[in-house]
Amino acid sequence: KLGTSLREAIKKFLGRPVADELAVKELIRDVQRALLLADVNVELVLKITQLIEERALKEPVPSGFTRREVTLKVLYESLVELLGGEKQPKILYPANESITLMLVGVQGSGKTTTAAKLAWFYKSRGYRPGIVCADTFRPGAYDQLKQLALSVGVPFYGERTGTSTEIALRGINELKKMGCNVIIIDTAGRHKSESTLMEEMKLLSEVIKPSEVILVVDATIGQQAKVQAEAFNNATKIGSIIVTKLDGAAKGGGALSAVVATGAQIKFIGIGEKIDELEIFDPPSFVSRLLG
Amino acid sequence: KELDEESLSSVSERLRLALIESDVALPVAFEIVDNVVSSLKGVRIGRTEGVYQVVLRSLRETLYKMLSSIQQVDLVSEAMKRRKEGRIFTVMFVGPNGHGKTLTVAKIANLLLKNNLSVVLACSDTFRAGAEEQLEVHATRLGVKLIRHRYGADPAAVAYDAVIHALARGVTCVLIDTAGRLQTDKGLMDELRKIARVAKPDLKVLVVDALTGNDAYDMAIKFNEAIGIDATVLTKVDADVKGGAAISISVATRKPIIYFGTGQGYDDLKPFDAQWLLDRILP
Ligand SMILES: Nc1nc2c(ncn2[C@@H]2O[C@H](COP(=O)(O)OP(=O)(O)OP(=O)(O)O)[C@@H](O)[C@H]2O)c(=O)[nH]1
Ligand SMILES: Nc1nc2c(ncn2[C@@H]2O[C@H](COP(=O)(O)OP(=O)(O)OP(=O)(O)O)[C@@H](O)[C@H]2O)c(=O)[nH]1
Ligand SMILES: [Mg+2]
Ligand SMILES: [Mg+2]
Repeated sequence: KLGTSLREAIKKFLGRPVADELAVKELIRDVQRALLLADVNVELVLKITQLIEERALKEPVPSGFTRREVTLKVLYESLVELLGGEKQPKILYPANESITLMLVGVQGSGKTTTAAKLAWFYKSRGYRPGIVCADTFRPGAYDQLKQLALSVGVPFYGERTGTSTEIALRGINELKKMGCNVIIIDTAGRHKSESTLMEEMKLLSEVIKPSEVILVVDATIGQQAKVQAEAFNNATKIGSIIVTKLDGAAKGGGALSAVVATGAQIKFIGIGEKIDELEIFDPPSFVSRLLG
Repeated sequence: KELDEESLSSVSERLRLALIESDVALPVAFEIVDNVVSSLKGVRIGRTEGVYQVVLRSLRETLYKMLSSIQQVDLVSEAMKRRKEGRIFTVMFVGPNGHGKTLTVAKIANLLLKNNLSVVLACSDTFRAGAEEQLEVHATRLGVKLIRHRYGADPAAVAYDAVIHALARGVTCVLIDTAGRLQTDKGLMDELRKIARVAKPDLKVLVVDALTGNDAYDMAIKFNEAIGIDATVLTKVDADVKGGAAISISVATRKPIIYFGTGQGYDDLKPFDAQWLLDRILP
């Protein structure tokens, strides 16, 4: 029963002569299972499927359509809607503006790699990016980011000693002087229970006042995604989300929970370790992958 | 009263969801709860006993039995045994990107050093930016030798070099750090096979982030299929996680979780404790 992918469930559902209430309920069960397998937060799964079930059973069926087609349409649309739907996230900025992007997230989520990917993305679109290493904690963080900046071919600023706030401020100043108009700040990994680190992030954000704080989320994260995202959002308002490691088997349902928890949109996804393996987020394809 | 189908089915739904909320992979949660429930069908319980409490207790007992039936591995005594036999002890660390292998290598090195065992590190991550500099910092802080080649070199050659170094210099423990990889990358899983074939490690340790959801199950299965996993370290349990991934990995590999990573310091390594884990996972 568990091996039934959602696609098979939908095929079975569509194959029925009449999409009676029982068939809708059975489809909802299969949807729940697919979303849970995709790591969407349990509470959110129950909430989403309850809403879909109510809408699907009450929604008027337009002529030429069947209730079963309405149910599937409701399911798909609800998920795409949750992810921002048709609303285009702001990715491209006016060239005369100087913007600062600050990357935050749990240890190992992919911030440093993503910082370099973002630099490459904006460079290939005619911007002048610069990267700042404000991670003063992790061994080799400076070298990692410096090597990446070199491979992208963008200016890098870092200091081997100093506080993250001082380095970030000096870095932004130096890169602006060099003519950079997209300044990307990489920060140390941290999670909600490390209060000193959460405080440091809050202070850093208050001092450098970034144009946007970007939460980087590992696609393999499970039920804790919601709780971690909430904690980050309470410390520093999250402007957007980037989901990494979607080149693996994980469906990234944790990212959906993070979206709902922060109200921020997913702008990019990471699909590999290389500099160019960053894609602009596309809700419909994310949803179809989520549903298996 | 007798435990019947009806009273058991609503309880099993609740417990399955509780396990899933604790990050136990869905198929694992289903299998475990269904087995517990089917073993309780027709069982008579006291009139005042709650069905939920009875099933929960049985679930805990089942999980505890499953975890304790897995043969534990004591890294330190294994190393000491090898030293006594005049042999070296090679441990290879593998796992998904960013889940904590490099820091775990440093923690294990620290533990071995504290037990008066000599250690040499091998940086078999010749791919990722800053990987060698990162491990070099740990080696310097710990006062141990790091064997490294240039970026792009053959990771198996680095591991081999470290083994030769240990044999020549009378160093007991060789800890091999490898590059992160996702289990779906066939080429990288083949690379791992090659490193294992060349280095012939005594222990292959899987390092997985405790924040991982359902993917932990597939990760464990695929890494196990590729090189055979002997033990697992579950990291970042200090991130207020429930730790259900430990159950998924135990079921997939039938090998022990030997340590929990409980922070970013070298001493933040906690030996496996089944009761402690179950206290977190179960309601
Ligand atoms: N396969 C894959 N690997 C990725 C992706 N993004 C990052 N990685 C890898 O994930 C690992 C962790 O990436 P980092 O950039 O070091 O993560 P981080 O968030 O900066 O880590 P900390 O600074 O320690 O918190 C590295 O091995 C990266 O190469 C991705 O989209 N796909
Ligand atoms: N809080 C906490 N952080 C941890 C723990 N273990 C590792 N980390 C952090 O997780 C991040 C990634 O750790 P690494 O050791 O670089 O992970 P890795 O698996 O070697 O990464 P790749 O080589 O890029 O695949 C670092 O910021 C570590 O400090 C832990 O038990 N608790
Ligand atoms: Mg980093
Ligand atoms: Mg590493």
